[in-house]
Amino acid sequence: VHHTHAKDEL
Amino acid sequence: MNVFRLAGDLTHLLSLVVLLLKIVATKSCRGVSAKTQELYAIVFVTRYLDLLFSFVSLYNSVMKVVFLGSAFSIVYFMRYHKVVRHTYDRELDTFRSSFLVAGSMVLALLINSKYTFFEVLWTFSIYLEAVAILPQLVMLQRTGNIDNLTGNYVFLLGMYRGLYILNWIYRYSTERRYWQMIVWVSGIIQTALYADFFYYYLKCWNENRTLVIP
Repeated sequence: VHHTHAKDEL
Repeated sequence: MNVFRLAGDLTHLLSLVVLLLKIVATKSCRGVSAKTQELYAIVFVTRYLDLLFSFVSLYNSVMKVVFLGSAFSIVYFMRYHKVVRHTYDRELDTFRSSFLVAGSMVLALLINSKYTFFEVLWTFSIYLEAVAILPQLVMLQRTGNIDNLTGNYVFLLGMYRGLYILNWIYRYSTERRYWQMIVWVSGIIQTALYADFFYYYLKCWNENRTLVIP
């Protein structure tokens, strides 16, 4: 299962 | 953090330094699209709202503040500075950027990974960033001879997007559970928009002449 998005990028 | 991501962020930072340098040193924003700069300001505000409630790293937070600050500084210079604002080529900057904002908002409401206020705004910022360069690219075509700093600014922005794609490939192949389809598709479209510009930039650079986009 994947995370949707980590939001650790700019 | 990997080398592609770091290089991408630093290239992004450098592009903003180059643009601010052009504006401050030459007291001119000739050839620069205020519409693109305003779109970037909207992108950064809607994406970095998470500064208020989520912390990833000091690096991330500092970069977010720097990107926000530089975007608003550029818009300030172009719209309000007593000398610089007179150098803005209003008649060459005619792209209807409100369509880009509206289209990105509709798409964000339709395609997002969670239907919440902050998630939709974040998704909107991803879609809007993908197309925010369009007014600038159209303006370059109309400008004729493009000065070095403006050409380098757009080139560095395109490089930054290309490096982010390498970062995603690297992360996908090294991290488990790393998946962000909305960001990837938008990012690939965004990078593709630079293809034409890159072609002429490298061609003119190779022939050692002033950049002109036919």
